[in-house]
Amino acid sequence: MAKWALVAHGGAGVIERAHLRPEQDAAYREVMGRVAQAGAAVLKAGGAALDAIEAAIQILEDDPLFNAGRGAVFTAQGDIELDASIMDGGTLAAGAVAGVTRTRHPISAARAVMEHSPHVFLGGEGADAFARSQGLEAVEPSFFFTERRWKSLVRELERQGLPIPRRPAVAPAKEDARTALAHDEGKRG
Amino acid sequence: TVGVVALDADGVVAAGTSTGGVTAKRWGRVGDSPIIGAGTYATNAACAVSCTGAGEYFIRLSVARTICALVELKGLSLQAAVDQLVQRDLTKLGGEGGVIAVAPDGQMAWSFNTSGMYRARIADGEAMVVGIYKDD
Repeated sequence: MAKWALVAHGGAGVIERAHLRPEQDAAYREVMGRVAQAGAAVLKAGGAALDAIEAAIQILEDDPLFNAGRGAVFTAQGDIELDASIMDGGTLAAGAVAGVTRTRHPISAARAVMEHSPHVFLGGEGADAFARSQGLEAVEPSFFFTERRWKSLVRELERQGLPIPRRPAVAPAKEDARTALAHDEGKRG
Repeated sequence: TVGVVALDADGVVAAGTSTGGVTAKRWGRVGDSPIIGAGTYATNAACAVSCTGAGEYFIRLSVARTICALVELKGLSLQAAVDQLVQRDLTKLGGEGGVIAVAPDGQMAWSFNTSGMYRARIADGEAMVVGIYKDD
């Protein structure tokens, strides 16, 4: 029996070989492997499952290839609203946040709710404020912006016949190379 | 959506999920990811689960908690439980997505009814596996 184990996902959807260029395929595999290795390093050293999860998810939240943290999708209003949750199977302790817009790592906010509040689920500005009160890193909403997600929003709103919000004024003018690699692959979640 | 489940050397399992939701969401829509029991659940009595997909379906099926219940109360293997929820129940309801899971005895599982899911798993004494497509 394995002493420790870890499984990670980066989203599911319409993802077919014909849709990903070789460099896109390689980029996703590289990150998923790095995420697994980062979590495994924590577990190999005797660390807690919660620590492995937080370390691994922070990598995914910082990587613009994935719909979480930086690189997340936009709402119809042109904002980015992030949700996260975490649960400890040993104690049934749990924490969650929804609709945060200024907390760099929502998974850490969820863990802070679990460990440092009497609550399970905080939402919106209150969740961001709680995260700040716990010393978690706060960022401007523009930190999460990526050009490909903005383009996806514009396409979706045009399809639905809804108004296009003003592009965020502080959005980066140019796409970075890694984000430009990725296309909108029709992920579900 | 992204998620990770883990079993540590003390035999404790845990689960975490993080997401930006769906493109062009309105009205303060919240999916399953932050909802304990729907997108995320963990109990040492069964397993730890993280979900990704069309959140409204995962909420209605309480997917993460139900997988744990199937393992704990019905005695299903972890793979059988995740397949029942994803390949049977979720698909029957018209929902799309996938789940990952790990159990205190070291079982690991994933299941998805979409054409792909970015995924990886690794365990003590086992080589890392990374996949994207259904046939990976």
